[in-house]
Amino acid sequence: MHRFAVIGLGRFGSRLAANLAASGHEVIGIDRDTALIEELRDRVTLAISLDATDEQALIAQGVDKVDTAIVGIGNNFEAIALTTVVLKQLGVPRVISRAVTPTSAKILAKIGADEVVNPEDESADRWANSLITPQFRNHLELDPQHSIVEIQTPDDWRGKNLIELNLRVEYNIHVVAIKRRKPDQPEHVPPSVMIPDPTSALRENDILVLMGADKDLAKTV
Amino acid sequence: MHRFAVIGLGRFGSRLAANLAASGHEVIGIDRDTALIEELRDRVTLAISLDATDEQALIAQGVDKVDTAIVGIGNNFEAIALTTVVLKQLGVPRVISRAVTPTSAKILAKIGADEVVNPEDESADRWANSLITPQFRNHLELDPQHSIVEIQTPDDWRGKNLIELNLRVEYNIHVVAIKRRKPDQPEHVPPSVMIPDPTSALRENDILVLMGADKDLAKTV
Ligand SMILES: Nc1ncnc2c1ncn2[C@@H]1O[C@H](COP(=O)(O)OP(=O)(O)OP(=O)(O)O)[C@@H](O)[C@H]1O
Ligand SMILES: Nc1ncnc2c1ncn2[C@@H]1O[C@H](COP(=O)(O)OP(=O)(O)OP(=O)(O)O)[C@@H](O)[C@H]1O
Repeated sequence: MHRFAVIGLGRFGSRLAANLAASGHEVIGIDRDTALIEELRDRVTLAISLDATDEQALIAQGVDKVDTAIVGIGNNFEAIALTTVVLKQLGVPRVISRAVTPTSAKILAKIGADEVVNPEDESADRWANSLITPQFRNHLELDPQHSIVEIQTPDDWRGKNLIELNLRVEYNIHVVAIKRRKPDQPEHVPPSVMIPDPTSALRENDILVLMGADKDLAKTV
Repeated sequence: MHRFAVIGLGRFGSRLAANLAASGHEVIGIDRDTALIEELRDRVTLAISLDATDEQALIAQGVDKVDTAIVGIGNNFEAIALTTVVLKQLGVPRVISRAVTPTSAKILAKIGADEVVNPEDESADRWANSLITPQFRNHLELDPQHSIVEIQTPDDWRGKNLIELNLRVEYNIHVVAIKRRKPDQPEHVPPSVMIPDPTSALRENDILVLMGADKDLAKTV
């Protein structure tokens, strides 16, 4: 069972703290804003109002004993940086600190952050990818040049089966799974995930889970 | 070629606008803060300082002609809501609006938003998952009960091949790919993605890309 501290309970920090606690882990939530502490009190193990840059206050609350600390302060780089340094000095094994710019990310890494998190940029990157390639309904990056993606069955693949389509030779891609609706399945139930049967003809609403090089996957849309 | 408008150029909006423009799409960036407009001017097609709730100003700048508008304003629900209504009235086909809470998400959907985005919550959810199950180094959700995940080769699987491990029968999971380092590959180069050879023994540093039901995948760690 892992012990966490989340310091800075804005939108990112409070959501993270509540999620971690909801999955059964011990979570200390820290913020100098007492209203936020009251709001989060029932959803974490311990919620304390204090200034995160106050080393003695952190020790008094056992923050030095956690396994992982996440600094979710947003608008005050000095506070993020100082809190990061203090946490590492207190011996916290893993400190994840919020970086709002690439420069602050570099600085935080240099002063001890084990990882950096930038919630707005990470979300913007994902949304940009889904807007740039809307045909990829889902995406896992295997490496910078290979992915697993989900696509709707292209019109000219409908009615053909995987043996006829010969995707490995034609496109150098693999069909990892097919999501197909069963005949009388209600709309709100997600389609069933199936291992592809190479002899079964693809249907209009099938969702294909494909794996391959990004340049090859791009040719399917 | 898709035409976008990004309204509200804070951390999320400016990153999204710059990413979309960098991939070759036409992007109109809008914010009432002239300093932000200056900062983004070279990285988007058109950057305009105006108040997004001003319908006439939006029409004058051609915002009514875009395919997709993203409202990235954060701290002012009234402005997000009003801008959303105005954009739909102007006939913008797809409007993605920022919701900071579940309640605002419901309201925005009711008043016309085609989708909602909540950058801090989306990022917090991803980070929580990776902190709760650190053994899953990557994750794609196929549906609420099935996933594709990456794991380090478990110790007791090392030296065995996939035929011996018989994962389909033992765990009801499939190995979709294996990431393996080549003997003299430098550290900074990612391991190569390979289709699994069922007769090849798994090695200590192999990363296995597995697919199955979440409850079955959980048994591998
Ligand atoms: N020195 C500090 N000690 C404790 N808490 C702090 C300190 N400085 C800032 N905080 C808290 O960190 C929280 C998040 O920081 P802030 O609101 O500046 O960033 P934000 O980018 O708006 O956050 P979010 O995007 O997650 O809502 C706030 O609730 C604030 O009270
Ligand atoms: N009516 C409006 N018209 C145009 N721009 C607006 C309007 N209201 C707010 N904005 C702009 O939206 C941008 C983002 O909003 P805000 O800073 O309130 O949210 P935030 O949550 O801090 O954003 P982020 O997390 O993306 O940095 C700001 O740059 C602000 O100037």
